[in-house]
Amino acid sequence: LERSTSSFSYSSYHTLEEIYSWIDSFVTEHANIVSKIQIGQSFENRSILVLKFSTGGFQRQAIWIDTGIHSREWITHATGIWTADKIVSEYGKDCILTNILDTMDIFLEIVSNPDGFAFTHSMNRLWRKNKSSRPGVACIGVDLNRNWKSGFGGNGSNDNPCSETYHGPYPHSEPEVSAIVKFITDHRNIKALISIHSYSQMLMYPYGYSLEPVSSKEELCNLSKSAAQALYKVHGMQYTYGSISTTLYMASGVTVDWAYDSGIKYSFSFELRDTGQYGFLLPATQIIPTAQETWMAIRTIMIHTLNHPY
Amino acid sequence: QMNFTGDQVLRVLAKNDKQLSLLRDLEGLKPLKVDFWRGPARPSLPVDMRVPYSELKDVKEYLESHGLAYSIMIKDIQVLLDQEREAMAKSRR
Repeated sequence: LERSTSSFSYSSYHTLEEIYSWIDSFVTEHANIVSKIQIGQSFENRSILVLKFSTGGFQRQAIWIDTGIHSREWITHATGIWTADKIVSEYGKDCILTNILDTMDIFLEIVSNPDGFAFTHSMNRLWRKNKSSRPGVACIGVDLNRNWKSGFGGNGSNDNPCSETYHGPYPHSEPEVSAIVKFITDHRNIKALISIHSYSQMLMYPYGYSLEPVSSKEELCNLSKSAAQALYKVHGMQYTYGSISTTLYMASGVTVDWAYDSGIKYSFSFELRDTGQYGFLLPATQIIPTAQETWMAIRTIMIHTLNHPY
Repeated sequence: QMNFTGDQVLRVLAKNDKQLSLLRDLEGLKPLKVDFWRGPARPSLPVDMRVPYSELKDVKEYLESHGLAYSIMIKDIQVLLDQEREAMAKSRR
């Protein structure tokens, strides 16, 4: 196992053990600004870890970022790891990020679905859901991005346990989802939520469960546009943006709808780059370019959140 | 590790909503056989689906018989997965 982050390759894919070992080294090496919080246990009792980036204060306004909720989308975990390193390396250098961290905290959950992720390394590279099972139910796993309360069980989710978009028996039934719900609800001061998925090359905001526009639609649309433009400038990747239901399709019980309905106005979901060749199986050579462009969009959303308190 | 040798990912471009619903029907016709990577959304967006080797002939016939234009985005998934594993091992070395 690596003993320090200096030998960790940010342009490679890693196993769960390697990522968790990296997290421990990363927190040790940057203890002045990063700490590790365990927010729960997965269905198979793996730790669910969140990195907290903070320069002090108590219960500051904060930004939540999660990657890896669909386990086979390895590019999102890799983007999360790179983003963590970017935050600590840019603090004190990039004045925008420095302003953000001098005022707000950032929470980053890199492996939101540890059981599914471990399973993609051990048995099935194309596994998407978590690994929960229930007596009498033949198929395993719930789509953790259909298990959230808002719009639960609606269009764009499936009540068949064998489907890839199975929403689960009831809202927040999955420990991986309920851990985030509890953490965010207890915190009470999360002002932006960014959930990173792959792939379609889109930046989207609520709702997925309804075609009705959210009350902040205009602001979210404009912010998406700015973020997509910032992303485009890095490597020329053109993103589409809009609400989930009007840009992509109806999808009920998704993270960002719950976040918005829970009072987190700046709620966004990324679907990372689609080169038309690999789907979510992006080669490792594309990890850093993907992370670089995504960072500029995340940064745009974060500074907007800082400058528009609510 | 499950082996996906011969599985392909087809990228389908539906011209209209009717063709989109034909793709949705396919999921029902081939339960657990078609794995949508990009699900049927709207005509302007591609639909990507992984089809196991054993189902390829049927699925391609279904697409062609309904005039659904498709291309092979990934010719053999296992080749990509093997490259991914090799890249990880190389990085570790």
